[in-house]
Amino acid sequence: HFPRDLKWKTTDVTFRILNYTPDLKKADVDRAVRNAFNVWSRVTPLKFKKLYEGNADIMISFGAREHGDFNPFDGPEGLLAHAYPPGNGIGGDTHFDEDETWTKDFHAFNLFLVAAHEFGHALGMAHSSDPGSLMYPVYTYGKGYPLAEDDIKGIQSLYGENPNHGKVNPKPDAPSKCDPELSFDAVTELRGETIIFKDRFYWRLHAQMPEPEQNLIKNTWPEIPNKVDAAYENPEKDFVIIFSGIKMWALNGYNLVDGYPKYIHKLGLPKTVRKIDAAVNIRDTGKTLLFVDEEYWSYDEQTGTMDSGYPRSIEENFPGIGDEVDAAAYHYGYLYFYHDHLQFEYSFASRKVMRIMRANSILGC
Amino acid sequence: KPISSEEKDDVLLAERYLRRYYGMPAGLQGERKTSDVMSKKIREMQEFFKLEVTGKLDDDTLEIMEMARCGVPDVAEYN
Repeated sequence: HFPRDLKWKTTDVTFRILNYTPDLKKADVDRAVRNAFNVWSRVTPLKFKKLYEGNADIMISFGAREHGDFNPFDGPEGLLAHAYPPGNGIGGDTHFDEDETWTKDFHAFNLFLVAAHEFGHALGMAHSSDPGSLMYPVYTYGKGYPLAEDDIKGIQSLYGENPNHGKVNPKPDAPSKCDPELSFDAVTELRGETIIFKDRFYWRLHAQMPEPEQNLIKNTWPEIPNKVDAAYENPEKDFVIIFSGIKMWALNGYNLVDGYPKYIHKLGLPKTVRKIDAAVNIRDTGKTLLFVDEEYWSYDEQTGTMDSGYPRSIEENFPGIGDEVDAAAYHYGYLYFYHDHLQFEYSFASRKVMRIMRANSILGC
Repeated sequence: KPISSEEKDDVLLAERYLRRYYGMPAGLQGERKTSDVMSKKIREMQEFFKLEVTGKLDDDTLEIMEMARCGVPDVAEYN
């Protein structure tokens, strides 16, 4: 919140659109603004009434550079919009940078998302440091209801809950790296870094960074779905394959490779496989193991074909790790299997589990 | 050693960013003091964005500074 928890004294808040951007039809702007207010009214007792003349609590306008509040915009990109916390006069007013291109889709910049963020300020919310929240200061495009738990907790502590609305389905908070119950979706190496996928986020571990860095997947790779099932690196060919459902994407460094997504069945998996749980490349053999439910396949990176004699049982061939895995990695002769909150260090040579650790010990917890 | 023009641009970008969002005072304050203040403000920014807190303009810090964002300061007092 802003200092002193500034908020509107009444639950009936008025707004007025003073001018329109030429980038969109008037009706699209009206819809984006109304939907952005609805984001907040769904979870609070607040009601937003549109005025067509006179002074409203939240005055909405589009302007470029210096636009009347001695708080100028900066031309295309950079600054997108700003809003003032609740109060008289300029309080609550929301300004959009007319030098941006406003859209109603994923192209930069989606007016609904920016408006929803700015109205958060106009209602008393300051910036959040949770990269998955709507009130995070950096723009990210995403579909669906945009509020995260953090946003809802914040707005409800100012205004209370909506007595007439059932529970919404907020975006979960960013996972906490030292949560003892933390599990992972996928783990891969990427040119010496380690990338750990969890929900809409990934952690990046770099030898020269003492702390893991957490980012939204969409922030780095907008084309990749929000949920990654498995990933592995082929260091020989210098690519990383990311699996989500029946599709896979390839990265070269942090860049997506053209020609993807491809179907996972191109690898030779049967059509009955709809999702890969974990994938790992064994550097010494050039084979990539693909784990699906209680079984795994072996893919030969050299020939680009599935090895015969598969699928095999995980439980029988990797005794001690259980029958399913969430993620897998390979370092210096050891396979690291992640399942729920546990991590199994498995010796490839002696075919047994050497250590069992918490999954998040890799994150320094 | 003189800094390259690219590094100079980075410093200008950072100064503008920190002035706008982290309340870094504008104007000349003597070379040493300016860089102390800037380092403190970079630390604040890095802490907010959960970056490695170095007080230096590294690549990750500059990358965040270059991203499109909301114009409301992250740490300003509102009166």
